[in-house]
Amino acid sequence: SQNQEVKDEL
Amino acid sequence: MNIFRLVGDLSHLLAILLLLWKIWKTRSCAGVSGKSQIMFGLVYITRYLDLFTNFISIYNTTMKAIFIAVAIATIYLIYFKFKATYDSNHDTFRMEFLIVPVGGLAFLVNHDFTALEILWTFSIYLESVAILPQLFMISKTGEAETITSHYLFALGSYRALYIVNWVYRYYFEGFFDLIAIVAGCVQTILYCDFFYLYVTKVMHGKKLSLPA
Repeated sequence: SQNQEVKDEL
Repeated sequence: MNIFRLVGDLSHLLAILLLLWKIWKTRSCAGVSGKSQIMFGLVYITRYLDLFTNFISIYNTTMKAIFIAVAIATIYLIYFKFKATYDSNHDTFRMEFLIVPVGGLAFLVNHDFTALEILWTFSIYLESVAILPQLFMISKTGEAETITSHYLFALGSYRALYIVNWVYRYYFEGFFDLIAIVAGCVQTILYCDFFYLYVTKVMHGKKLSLPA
């Protein structure tokens, strides 16, 4: 999902 | 991972290590806002709770752990080890003026109404304004030490590079996260005035001082 993807950023 | 993101992360790492090193080396935290550092500590702790729930990569885990550890070490140096040098008279920004509205906004505008997601959103919003006590302190004293200026420049560059990273990711991966992008832009805008002073003064070998 979109949320999960952003979590790879710091 | 694209180059803008990587250089942004390294710039972020450089910034926080630079500040820690400066305080340690000079045995003084004069001119450093403890309140900004407390809020950055809060940012890392509330954002990286997923260290316990999600594994993304060694890189991701290592950086998160370093950010949390360095933030706590910096706060410890300011409020305990070198407390005598802490310039609390000039660090008068009220943290609750930022934390309370940011907390309210995180409850209202988020991707998902779950504890972890709200805390993540809170950390994104808080990070965008956490530097304000530091900038306020500089405006009060009218100057900043050169290393403090380098710290701010590296920290501001990190968010500016993240914006380029988001543009890249939008075009090449179709990815975007509106909350992160808006907060990141707000955060970067707050640095613009400082960037101008940095380029016109510090890069020419002068100390950063504000026009009277």
